[in-house]
Amino acid sequence: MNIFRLAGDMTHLASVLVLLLKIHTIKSCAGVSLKTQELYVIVFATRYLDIFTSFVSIYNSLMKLIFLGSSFSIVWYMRYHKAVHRTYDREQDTFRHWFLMLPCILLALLIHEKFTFFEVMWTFSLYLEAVAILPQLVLLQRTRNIDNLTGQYIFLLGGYRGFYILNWIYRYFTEPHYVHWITWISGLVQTLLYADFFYYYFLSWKNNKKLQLPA
Amino acid sequence: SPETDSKDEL
Repeated sequence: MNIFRLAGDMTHLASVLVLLLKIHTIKSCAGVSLKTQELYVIVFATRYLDIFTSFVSIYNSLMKLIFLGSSFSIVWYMRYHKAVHRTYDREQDTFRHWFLMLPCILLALLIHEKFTFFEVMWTFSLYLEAVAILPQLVLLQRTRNIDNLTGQYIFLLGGYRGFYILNWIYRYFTEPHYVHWITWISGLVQTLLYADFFYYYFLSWKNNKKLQLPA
Repeated sequence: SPETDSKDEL
């Protein structure tokens, strides 16, 4: 464990807590894409298949349970909790996210480190996580005005993979033969997808204006 | 082994 990875995990934890806080306290999921949340459930479900078979550390297992539990409960709230479901703008959240999964599963079947069920599922979850934010960014473009909590959620979610990139660089230089191109490239693509969001988020913060993405 | 170190991340 290094400071970059810890910062990344804490930033990721903060993003799901911000979203749960928003949904649980103000009973609203306005501006939040259910499609992205459903993709994250699949990302964690396929990423943590080995949660019961391979033990790395208490921290590792605890965080896996937190990410699995929070992503499932967010989807449950947005789908089945009456008050929250009412605030979900279904007309705008129309990204065909199942079509995102197909190329990811095909790519995982083609490019992986080892051709085993666990490894292919794990690789699939990496590719899917890289693009899981797309429905949320598309929804953001459509809904124009973004409330602070949703903006913070996306900012933290984008930031965590940025910290992971620093973690990979650190581990590359400190651990011999620590090389994982698949992880690095999908993590880089994932962070780059947030680039324009980060730019407008920074502008809105600098000019102290409401965050608005150009149509 | 390379197996474990890549899976020690979340």
